[in-house]
Amino acid sequence: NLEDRFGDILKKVRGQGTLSEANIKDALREVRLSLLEADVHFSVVKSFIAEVKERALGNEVLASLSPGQDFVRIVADELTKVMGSAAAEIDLRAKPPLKILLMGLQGAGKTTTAGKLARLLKEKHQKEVLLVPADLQRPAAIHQLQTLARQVGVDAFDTQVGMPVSKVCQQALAQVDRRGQDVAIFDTAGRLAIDLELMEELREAKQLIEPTYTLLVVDAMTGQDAVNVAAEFKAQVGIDGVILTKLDGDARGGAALSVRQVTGAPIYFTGTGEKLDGLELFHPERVAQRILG
Amino acid sequence: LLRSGNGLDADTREELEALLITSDLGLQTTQSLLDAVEKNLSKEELKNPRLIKERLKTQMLELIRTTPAPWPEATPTVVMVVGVNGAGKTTTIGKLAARYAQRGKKVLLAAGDTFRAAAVEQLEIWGERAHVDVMKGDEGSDPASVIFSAVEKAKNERYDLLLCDTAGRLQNKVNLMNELSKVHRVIGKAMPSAPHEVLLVLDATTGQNAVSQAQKFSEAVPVQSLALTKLDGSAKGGIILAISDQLDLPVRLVGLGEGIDDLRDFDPHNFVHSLFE
Ligand SMILES: Nc1nc2c(ncn2[C@@H]2O[C@H](COP(=O)(O)OP(=O)(O)OP(=O)(O)O)[C@@H](O)[C@H]2O)c(=O)[nH]1
Ligand SMILES: Nc1nc2c(ncn2[C@@H]2O[C@H](COP(=O)(O)OP(=O)(O)OP(=O)(O)O)[C@@H](O)[C@H]2O)c(=O)[nH]1
Ligand SMILES: [Mg+2]
Ligand SMILES: [Mg+2]
Repeated sequence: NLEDRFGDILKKVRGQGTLSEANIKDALREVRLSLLEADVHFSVVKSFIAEVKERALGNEVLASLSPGQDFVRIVADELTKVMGSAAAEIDLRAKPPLKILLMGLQGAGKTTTAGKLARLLKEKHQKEVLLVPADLQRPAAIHQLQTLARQVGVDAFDTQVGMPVSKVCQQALAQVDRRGQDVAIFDTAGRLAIDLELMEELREAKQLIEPTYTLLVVDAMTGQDAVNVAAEFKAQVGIDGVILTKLDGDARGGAALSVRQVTGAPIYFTGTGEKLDGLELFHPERVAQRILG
Repeated sequence: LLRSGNGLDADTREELEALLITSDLGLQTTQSLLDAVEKNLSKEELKNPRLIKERLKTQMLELIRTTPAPWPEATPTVVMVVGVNGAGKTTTIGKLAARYAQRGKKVLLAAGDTFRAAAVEQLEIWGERAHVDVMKGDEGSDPASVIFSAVEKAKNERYDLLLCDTAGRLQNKVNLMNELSKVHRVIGKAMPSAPHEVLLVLDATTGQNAVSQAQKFSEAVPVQSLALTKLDGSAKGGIILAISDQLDLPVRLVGLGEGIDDLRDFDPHNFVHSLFE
């Protein structure tokens, strides 16, 4: 478990009569090093270390029999606070149609994730799904999602090149109503959080769709910019949840901690492969261990 | 060597650490740059913020001053484009195709991603936009054979430039990295001097994993230069300093948007300047 990961850190504090500023200094530096290497944002690390230090030097560790263990427990506890302690799940009992809007930076994995979600909802939850290609920008994006829809065996809205995004959203919603489908998943174009025009387009789409879940798709290898991306998408559009992709790679995934800290939104799923079965529930403790290295 | 009192004061050091780390230079490269600043400036100079900044910029430029060699002229010059999923390979190839077509070169694109949905269609659209030919194989065919055929065609029909697109892959996937090595070997079989360039595409929003990408891709194929994409975003792309520090790979190209003209040659001075904005 998480506390087993702290072997090295524990050695630095072991055998001390009590936790003092001096003997936890090395251990704190170790934790800071580990989090920064994992791409957790500089300021998220700073406030995390401050929290740990305050608790470690506070009342709960005074005259402890095993101060090293207490230090480790505090770090694990603080990490769990940010990452969450239990897997968060999408509420499938909500009144249909369940509408999911996917957004995020270019190349994060939105289109592939849309296909994976469709497959999960169809195979595991027997839902009727409509995949909506609402990326009118990227070459062959419509074709890409329609191909995935075929592979999964779900319906795809027949988006035409040149249609405005608003029209796609309206007509797709009308189709879901007519056909009585349970779920509609809207795939959007990748966009920079600093692109005002495209963020406005996204806001308009959200207003039209009124999604049950607006999900930010984040690449697990994202660096310090994760904080800017999460903050901007939250401020300009609103985030109901996050999907972290490409966790089958060897990136430590510190972006997850930064995004959690900045948005407080649950991470619902992780992408764990290129194929359509590569989607799992987010396990906070597993990802916390990975971030700590 | 510990010279007491001959370093940056703690607040200044923390401020500079924050600037460099949040630009994705990584802790290791940040610390070695700041240590070098302390070594190279006098005690008095270390109290002057402008001098500290100038020294830091000079050192950064030293790290990234290797300019990549120009592509050798051959018939065709073969460039193999590699990188992780979603980095911007296909788009970068489209931009390069347009650049060289506009210069009157005869360009061929090889649709070497035979796996991902609509990968070939995406490259074909870029081919149309750039007014260049695209060579593709049958659906689901082996990438190595598609690229082999493309090299053959490029030689026989006397193209100036062949750009080979490959499927995205994560560097820890041994079988996919082996596939990449195989594609590289097969290119060499079709034309002994080829590929003349292996270009690794990195997304500027990537964190320290970029170093592992550069390392592992270089183990599979002889990566010669980098293309840094999505630098039009808020990410600073400091990973290239970490990579230069550890692997000495030059940056050739920068992607500044999703349009066909959004490609620039890497300019170290502009890059370092923008880190301090
Ligand atoms: N290994 C791995 N690859 C993934 C995962 N999710 C997506 N990918 C790959 O990442 C690349 C980008 O995925 P897309 O679905 O096209 O990303 P996108 O966000 O829709 O991209 P844009 O529409 O251009 O913004 C593709 O090569 C996908 O196969 C994952 O969890 N693991
Ligand atoms: N803003 C911006 N977006 C870019 C840039 N380069 C590529 N993109 C976008 O990034 C996304 C992924 O680009 P692709 O060219 O499909 O990436 P890829 O490496 O070929 O992806 P896979 O083949 O799936 O591994 C697309 O939405 C591109 O438009 C850039 O320089 N700036
Ligand atoms: Mg997409
Ligand atoms: Mg591609």
